[in-house]
Amino acid sequence: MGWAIALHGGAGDIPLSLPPENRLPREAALRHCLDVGIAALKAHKHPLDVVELVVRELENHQNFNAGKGSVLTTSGTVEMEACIMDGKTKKCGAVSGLSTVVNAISLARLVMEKTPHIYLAFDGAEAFAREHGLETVDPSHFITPENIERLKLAQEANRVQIDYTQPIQKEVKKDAASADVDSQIG
Amino acid sequence: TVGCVAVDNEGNLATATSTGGLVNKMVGRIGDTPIIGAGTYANHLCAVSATGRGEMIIRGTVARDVAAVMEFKGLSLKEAAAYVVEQVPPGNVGLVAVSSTGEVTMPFNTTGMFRACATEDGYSEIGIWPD
Repeated sequence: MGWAIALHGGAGDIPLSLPPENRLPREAALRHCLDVGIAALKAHKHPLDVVELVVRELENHQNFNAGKGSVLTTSGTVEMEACIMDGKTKKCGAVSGLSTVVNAISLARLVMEKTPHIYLAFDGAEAFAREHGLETVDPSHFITPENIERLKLAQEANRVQIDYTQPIQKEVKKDAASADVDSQIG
Repeated sequence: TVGCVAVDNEGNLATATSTGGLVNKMVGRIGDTPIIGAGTYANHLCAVSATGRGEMIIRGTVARDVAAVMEFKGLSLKEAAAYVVEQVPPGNVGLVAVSSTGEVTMPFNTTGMFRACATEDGYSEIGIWPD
């Protein structure tokens, strides 16, 4: 038995033709975050500290959908969520509806450690973050030009999208539907 | 979504997940990430962090199911995670998981998943699409 770590930066319809300018920064970020986690485990930090540390790094990277770089709601706002859990004790903490907290995962850990509850959301979670001095910023900090464009395309196509899914324009959807019909005809 | 799972030399396990949710989601929508047992779960056997379409992950209680299949069917982490991911309609889920014995797995049924892992014996992997 030895230590082990795994991390992800989201799943979805990631095109095989993903341009290097989009792929390389994400691969570099994954490598960096993995190195951070490995170093922490080698330093005998508790896995709870390790996963919080690594997720904070991922949240701070604007190419991933969490923290800075979070995708936008129908209203063009961010509503971030996070959760943390310890295996042996099953202690856990979760937060939702955050718009100003820089690292949602650290707030989730505070919920786990400083409240009798498991889950805080929206105004209550924001107030709890301020009470405990967590770093907060203007919501605009999290919004990137790329995500404004993604929202625009998603709204034009009238759909919601998971991470990295390529937007489908209305005309393309129509073509795809036609293709399905053709396929069924055989 | 981003997430991380880890186990130390003593078998202590932990998981963490963080997300902005779905593009164009309704205001007030809650996804799988903060729902214990859906997108995030850890017990004495394994730690799991999921990503994908939250509504499908909640319906599948994906993270908890991996632990339950290990506990009640006696499968390995790799087998349990593959089984659970297979139960979710294609294109909807990916996860990373580690077991208390240092096993690692990163299955997904989407086109790709940004992922990385390492173990004490020197194994390391960074990937996006299936091998």
